[in-house]
Amino acid sequence: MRIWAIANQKGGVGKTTTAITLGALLSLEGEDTLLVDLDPHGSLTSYFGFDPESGADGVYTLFRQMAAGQRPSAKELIRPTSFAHLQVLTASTAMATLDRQLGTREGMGLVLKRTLQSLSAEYRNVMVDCPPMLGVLMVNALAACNRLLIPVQTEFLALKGLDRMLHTLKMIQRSRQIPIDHLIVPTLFDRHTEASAQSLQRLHEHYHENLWDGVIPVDAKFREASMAGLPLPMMSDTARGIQAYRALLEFLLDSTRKT
Amino acid sequence: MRIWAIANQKGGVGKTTTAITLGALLSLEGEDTLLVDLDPHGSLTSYFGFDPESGADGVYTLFRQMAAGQRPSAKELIRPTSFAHLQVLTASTAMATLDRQLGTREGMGLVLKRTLQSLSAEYRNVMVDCPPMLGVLMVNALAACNRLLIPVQTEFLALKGLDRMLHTLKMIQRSRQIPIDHLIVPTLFDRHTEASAQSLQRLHEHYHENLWDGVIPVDAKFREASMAGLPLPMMSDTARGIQAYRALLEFLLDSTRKT
Ligand SMILES: Nc1ncnc2c1ncn2[C@@H]1O[C@H](COP(=O)(O)OP(=O)(O)OP(=O)(O)O)[C@@H](O)[C@H]1O
Ligand SMILES: Nc1ncnc2c1ncn2[C@@H]1O[C@H](COP(=O)(O)OP(=O)(O)OP(=O)(O)O)[C@@H](O)[C@H]1O
Ligand SMILES: [Mg+2]
Ligand SMILES: [Mg+2]
Repeated sequence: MRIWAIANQKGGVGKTTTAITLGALLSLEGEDTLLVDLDPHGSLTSYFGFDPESGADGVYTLFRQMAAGQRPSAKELIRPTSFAHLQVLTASTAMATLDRQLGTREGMGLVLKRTLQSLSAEYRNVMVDCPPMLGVLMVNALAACNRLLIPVQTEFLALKGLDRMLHTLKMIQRSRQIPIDHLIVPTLFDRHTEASAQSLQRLHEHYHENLWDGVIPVDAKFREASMAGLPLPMMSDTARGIQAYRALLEFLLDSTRKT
Repeated sequence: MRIWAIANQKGGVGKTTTAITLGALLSLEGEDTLLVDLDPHGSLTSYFGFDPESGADGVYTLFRQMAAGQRPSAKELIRPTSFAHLQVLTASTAMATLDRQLGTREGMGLVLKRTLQSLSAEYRNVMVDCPPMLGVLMVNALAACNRLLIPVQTEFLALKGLDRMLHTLKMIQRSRQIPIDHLIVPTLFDRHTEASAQSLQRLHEHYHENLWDGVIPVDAKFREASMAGLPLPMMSDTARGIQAYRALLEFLLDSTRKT
């Protein structure tokens, strides 16, 4: 089972868009795919028409199960979407209280890992969307994943923040003693602005080891898709953004095969 | 003293850009202005060349002072920038642990409010930049401010998130029993995409009471300014983005005068 976490402490860099788009592309290939929303703000959850305020059972329930000494089980919590082979484990705003309530308790960093272990027969792929903040939710994603994608907007402020994300990653790897294979994905690339091109060059100079050599371009179709509540791959085959994500997926599947 | 918090749980909507740009415009008028960075990711801090990883004293020190039973004092912590009348209270990545360590302790929501009370003779304006997550840091901003600005990207996913931000605001107002005057500011408006225009229309239909009637347009100059480490008002008088922020500031100063 592929478990890909999509994380970056910087906000608005395309984490949710990446999780949904890659998940949708994989489901269109006929592979059973689960999208997990770990962001209390619930962008992914509301994208598929669920309400993060409703308090309905989802990720938060898993933490409550674990805190009560039970084995976390998602079977009753996973929701279907209107797209074949694509299901969602939803977020709720109550998750914003988890750090305060459970943060220092033993084992709360392994809730998601435990949950996904019992789902390995049912899903080929799991995409985990993270909140833009380091806390128990992001730690869960990093502990559960076998690959980490870091979307980085091709602009200066976001590049400064990348060092911090990589610093966080090193910290987590040291405490969990597991290496996490990561890939930096340049997003929201605007070929008309000089600052975008310069930022991309800097990325290649400073991070080339773990950098995907493509870019995800700015594509207004993503906004249209979110308006329609459809993942963009379900709306268009030819959009520039989709072709870029398809190239990214091929790169990821190729390099996964080698491992 | 004007204390404006700039908050939204959705990431990447222009919070830091709004705090820096409004702060810079006010400092160019000769008014002493303090920028406070409450985001552990430290976008505002690194914009001005400081390092949020360095652990240097800043906002985090205020929380430690309060937790140790002292009155929080920022006098030694505030840093100058290379711009007249503009100073910064910096963030550090250690702030990401505050919810876990201090979240449930009494009074930790009032650290910033207490700190700013002793600075009212020194600054005419305080802009407080918030992290994209509900927690003790955002609660501090809402408790300390006398006005709240909510930047909202003019696109569908961000609109869905606005309800959650307003819901959070109601919750905080109820528990603090203070009304917080808020203004919704449409940002990253792209006049070429249909989805942007439709989102703006929805904003006017559903939120017109607390909505600024202007928009902040997408302007590539903001990316250039962040690359140069300069607030955009220091680089350009005529940029579209600056004219829009100037109109926003006029609106804010006019409506503040009435209160
Ligand atoms: N390639 C793209 N082209 C154009 N718009 C995009 C692209 N990718 C994402 N967007 C838009 O940019 C905004 C931010 O994207 P998204 O919400 O996926 O980021 P995020 O990192 O998940 O944000 P958060 O930090 O709030 O979780 C959204 O409005 C989305 O529609
Ligand atoms: N009006 C604008 N035109 C073009 N780019 C903009 C504009 N406002 C902000 N940006 C760019 O959009 C990105 C997000 O802005 P910013 O970092 O201010 O958002 P934020 O809400 O503070 O994000 P976070 O949630 O991470 O704190 C930045 O790269 C910034 O340069
Ligand atoms: Mg997101
Ligand atoms: Mg910010």
